[in-house]
Amino acid sequence: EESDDLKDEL
Amino acid sequence: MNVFRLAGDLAHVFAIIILLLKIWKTRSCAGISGKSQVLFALVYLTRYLDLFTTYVSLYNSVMKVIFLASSGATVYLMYVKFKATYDHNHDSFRVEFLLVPCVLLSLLINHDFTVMEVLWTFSIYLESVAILPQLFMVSKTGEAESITSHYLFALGSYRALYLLNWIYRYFVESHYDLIAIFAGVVQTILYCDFFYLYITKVLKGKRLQLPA
Repeated sequence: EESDDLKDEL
Repeated sequence: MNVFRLAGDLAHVFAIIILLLKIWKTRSCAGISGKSQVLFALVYLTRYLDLFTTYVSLYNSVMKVIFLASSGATVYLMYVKFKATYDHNHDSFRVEFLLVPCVLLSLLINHDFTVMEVLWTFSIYLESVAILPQLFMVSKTGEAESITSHYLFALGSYRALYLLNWIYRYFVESHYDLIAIFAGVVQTILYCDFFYLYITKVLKGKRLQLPA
């Protein structure tokens, strides 16, 4: 999916 | 978390530590662009606001705190403690040429028109070009100390490793984020010229000196 609400990257 | 992502994050932390140690040990920030450092601090401030709203993992939170604290410390060392050594005559890049387009672009192209999302998008766009004042400074003085070159190499490697991480995530997790990918590609391209000089000169023990 594009653009998770959860941004797990820094 | 995959190996590219971890290596990217470590390269990023390594870059920041190299820079802080260089400034601290030499008691000087000569050759370092304060403008780039302020832009990076702004990048972390606008991106990691979610530290207070969203919990992802301990790793995620600790890294965010490290980036915020270390960029704050770098700006403090440059503009307060070792201000006298800051070479602002050569740090003459006009940052409004970066800030204004990044603000406009983040308002126009984002995933969601909310304050947090627009600020995140702004930070992604700004990060991709935040190194330009530093590269401009190197091109103006025509050289960079080897420790500054190591810093730039580690900092540039970080986003290049993230590109590999995104390729991996696309195939393995079907995850992708076009804004991050686009900005990451731009960011990595900006370093290519420097990577070439680093590999052909610095790694062979020569100073990084640009052809006159």
